[in-house]
Amino acid sequence: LAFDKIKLTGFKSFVDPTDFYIEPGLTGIVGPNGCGKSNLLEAIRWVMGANSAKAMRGSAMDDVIFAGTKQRPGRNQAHVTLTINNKARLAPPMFNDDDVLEVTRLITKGKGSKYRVNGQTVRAKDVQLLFADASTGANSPALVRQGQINELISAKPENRRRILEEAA
Amino acid sequence: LAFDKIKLTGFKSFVDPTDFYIEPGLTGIVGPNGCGKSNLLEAIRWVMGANSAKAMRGSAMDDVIFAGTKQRPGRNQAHVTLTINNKARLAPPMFNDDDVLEVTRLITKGKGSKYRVNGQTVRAKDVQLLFADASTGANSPALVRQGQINELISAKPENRRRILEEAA
Amino acid sequence: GRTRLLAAFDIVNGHFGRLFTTLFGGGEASLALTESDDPLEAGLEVMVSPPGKKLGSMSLMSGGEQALTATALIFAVFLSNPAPICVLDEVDAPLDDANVARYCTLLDEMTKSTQTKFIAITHNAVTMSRMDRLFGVTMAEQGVSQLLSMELTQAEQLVAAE
Amino acid sequence: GRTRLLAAFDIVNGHFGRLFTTLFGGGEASLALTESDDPLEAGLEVMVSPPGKKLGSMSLMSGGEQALTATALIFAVFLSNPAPICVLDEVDAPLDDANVARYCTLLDEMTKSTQTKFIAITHNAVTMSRMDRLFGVTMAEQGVSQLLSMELTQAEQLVAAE
Ligand SMILES: Nc1ncnc2c1ncn2[C@@H]1O[C@H](COP(=O)(O)OP(=O)(O)OP(=O)(O)O)[C@@H](O)[C@H]1O
Ligand SMILES: Nc1ncnc2c1ncn2[C@@H]1O[C@H](COP(=O)(O)OP(=O)(O)OP(=O)(O)O)[C@@H](O)[C@H]1O
Ligand SMILES: [Mg+2]
Ligand SMILES: [Mg+2]
Repeated sequence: LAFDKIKLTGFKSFVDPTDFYIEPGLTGIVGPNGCGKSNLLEAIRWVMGANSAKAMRGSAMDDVIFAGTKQRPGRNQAHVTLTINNKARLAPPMFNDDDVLEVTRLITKGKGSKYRVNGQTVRAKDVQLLFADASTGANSPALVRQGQINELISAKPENRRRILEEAA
Repeated sequence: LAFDKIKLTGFKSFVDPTDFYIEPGLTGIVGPNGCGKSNLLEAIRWVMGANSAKAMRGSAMDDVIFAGTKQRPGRNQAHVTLTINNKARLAPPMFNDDDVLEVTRLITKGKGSKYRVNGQTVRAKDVQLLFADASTGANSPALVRQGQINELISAKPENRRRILEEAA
Repeated sequence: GRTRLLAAFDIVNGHFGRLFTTLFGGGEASLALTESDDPLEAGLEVMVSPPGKKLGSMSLMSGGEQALTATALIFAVFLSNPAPICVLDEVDAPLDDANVARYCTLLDEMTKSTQTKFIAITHNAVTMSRMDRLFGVTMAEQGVSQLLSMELTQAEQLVAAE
Repeated sequence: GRTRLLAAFDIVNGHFGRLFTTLFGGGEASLALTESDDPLEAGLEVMVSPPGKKLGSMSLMSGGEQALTATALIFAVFLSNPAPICVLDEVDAPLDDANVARYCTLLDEMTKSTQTKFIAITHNAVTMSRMDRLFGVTMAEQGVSQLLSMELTQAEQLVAAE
């Protein structure tokens, strides 16, 4: 599988629909403190089925919905769509007939998240399995959150061992 | 009290006697990773009576003694001397007759630390009180260790409140 | 004990609000003692509103915003009882250049309002350029540190890529 | 479960030793499972010997050395089972320029040996100059993020002090 594009709408500070094309090689993301760079990484983990609001710096999952600013009202929904190239046909059977897979997660205030793959409603578990089979997912060790290096350094040896379980 | 100079001998990577003159205003300390910058701050906290080896990245206080390199043998002792300007006569009575106070901490492998002020042997407690009275000391909030900002951010609210107790 | 903690809280909170606005170039913030009737058991909460953004807890801020807020808190405690020496070990690491510039300006102001000597350990080029003097630490001999007085250009070479 | 963990350990340890030496430009390091006869309850210890320095535990290293070592460990786990996407959020923050340069060289090598797309969030000028492309995130409207494709000079202006 290859990830080609991610589209964010109403997700944290990305209130207006934003397309981020993910190209091969090394892509750098820069900008001042607080402008939204880490929010992009959180959107990737979120659409893959991240289920810990705390790991997204919130106290509840609704905290990922654009909360409004002094000039703009908050939103009631947030959705993120990940576009996957499946030409290699490595997806799980239930999704493996298409060249392109669009995985969407939509959250509505007070009503939780819904998931769709190419328009078809699926369970969170189906989405998590899709990404797990592709050696990725919300808890992939390749997604290094800000401060995670420090957590690894100060982790107790028993907790540090858990990083091996992602490789096993 | 004003701190004028610190001299390190055999302290961590500062094996050869090193004088660091502390001047007014802003002094910057630079250098590559692992060259010894944080060791300098630890020497300041150590001579003021720091008693937690763990807060100095060691498992025992003997870990501050120069451990040797591939070309140089390790040492048996480390000592740090802090030179204090006491013209304002703000030191505790037992030390308050001199313009200049030299506070030395000496550690000997397997034998613990000794403290001297202007040549006279004193207890660790006397040194800690001297610095506490001067609004400083090994646990002064003004001595911000590498990573301490992160600790403050991720601290539980009850632990974060302790920073106020330094001000009280 | 309790009266002293509340009195210290007020003084620190006063400094904190002012320092936050200085470091962020705007916005406001305040401290709160919570979750306990006994201030000696209470938690210290930090409520922040960076310029143009809504009021929220410090935990929702970006990494750099959190670091700058924690720095304002440490300096607020410091100003309530200034020490003769203040050492800051890589406090500027997560800050962008605009925030580093305001942090250095604040250090300048504190040298004028206190007798404190400041030592900043840094990898940041902006901070280096704002210091009154620089010392470089090198390991010309592997594993052995040496301390050397340096000019800005020498220091830049010391930390530049090989 | 136990056999798989031990097999994974060997693979990761092999990558780790090599990556450590690459990132540090020398020296050696290895992992160890300790404190328990059952590997499912064991701790993961990291023994390191940076160039010219004695063997010791990771906890005695400098802040930057620890970060570089942890980065080698994360990449070792990654290489044992490469993901289609790898995002690194400010992993280079505590590194000096020489270490950042080696980190970027390693990223280059990994783009050649894997199909992985890499995204590095960074404030570091050296890292920015080593990327294949740059995106800037701005908040022209307060509190609202925008994503824009950028050239290096534009990106440098975006993060420069005001
Ligand atoms: N639900 C939300 N609605 C609106 N804005 C939000 C929401 N959640 C977070 N934000 C905003 O997003 C900003 C944080 O963005 P982010 O953490 O991505 O910054 P960053 O670019 O990574 O900064 P740094 O360089 O400091 O790490 C915060 O200032 C916060 O105001
Ligand atoms: N007892 C000791 N004897 C000899 N060397 C020691 C001893 N304790 C620590 N060191 C060395 O000191 C080095 C760490 O120095 P320090 O933490 O001051 O680095 P630093 O300049 O702060 O680096 P960074 O920029 O990465 O934070 C380590 O590499 C370690 O080898
Ligand atoms: Mg961030
Ligand atoms: Mg350091």
